[in-house]
Amino acid sequence: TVGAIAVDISGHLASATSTGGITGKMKGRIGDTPLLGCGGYADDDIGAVSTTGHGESIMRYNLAQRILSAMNNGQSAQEATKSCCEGMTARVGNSAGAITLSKDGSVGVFFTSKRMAWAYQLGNEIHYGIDAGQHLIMKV
Amino acid sequence: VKPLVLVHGGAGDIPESRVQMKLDCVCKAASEGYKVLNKTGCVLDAIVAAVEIMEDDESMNAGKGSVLNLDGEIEMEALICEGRNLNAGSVTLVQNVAHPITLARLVMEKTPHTMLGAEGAKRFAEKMGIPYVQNDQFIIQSAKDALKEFKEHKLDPSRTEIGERPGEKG
Repeated sequence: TVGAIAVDISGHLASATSTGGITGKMKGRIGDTPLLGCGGYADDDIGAVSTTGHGESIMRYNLAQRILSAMNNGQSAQEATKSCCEGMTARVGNSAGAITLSKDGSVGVFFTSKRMAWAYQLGNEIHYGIDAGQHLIMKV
Repeated sequence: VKPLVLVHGGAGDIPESRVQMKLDCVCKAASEGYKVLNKTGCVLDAIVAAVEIMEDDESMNAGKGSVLNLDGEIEMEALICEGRNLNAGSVTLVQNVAHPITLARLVMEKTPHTMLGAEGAKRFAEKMGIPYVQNDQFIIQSAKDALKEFKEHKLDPSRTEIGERPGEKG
């Protein structure tokens, strides 16, 4: 799965997620990716999210929607992303990850899987990582 | 607000051998998305540009490089959402399309619906003039190997710890 979220200078947000699904799925299986509130969501009043991981678990937990709800209840983008990914894994099992932007451009990145590659550019710097807690910066 | 495009390349038990290619791809996608956002000021253009780069990259489980179902076929899915007016478009069970995210955007912008799947999505893609691509062009060797391993070991699709591609998640 891949995903991208963006915020513009006026605070407008958008989310995109695309996937090939999961190896060995039954023909006709639909995962979380195309479902609103599961594979992603965007609301200018709160933030934008794109998720990845075990689709059936993400669907059952409504991961993207829960992250935005947590932000609406006062958590930062990072706090909400972490608490909801961990919450999903604790409640229904399996792993997931998500990227999140708040309406003011704050970043959230978290995953309960072993790895998740992520990146964003800010000015002439690209911030990126793949392992838990890793945050590398590269000048461009 | 500082304009920003944040991308991910999928969660899972990514083996060491695939780490650098994943990082290269997400950095390239983030950079392209940021460039488009600064040029057009349009968040939709930016995220579509970023995702299309990752859909074209064989190291990612989307577009070219997608994993296979039990029949050895690719079935892709995509979703796009716009925060300004809560518009959204999505596609599922898509084949023969290089960029499912672009098709999802067209569902949002050109139809009264939010989600299209399977044959209907295929017909809509044709109607929109999206080039037809043979499915063979999306299927890569590592996806074939992963399905073979999956079948031989009767793996649970939720398992993540085995091999390179079998653990790749949706």
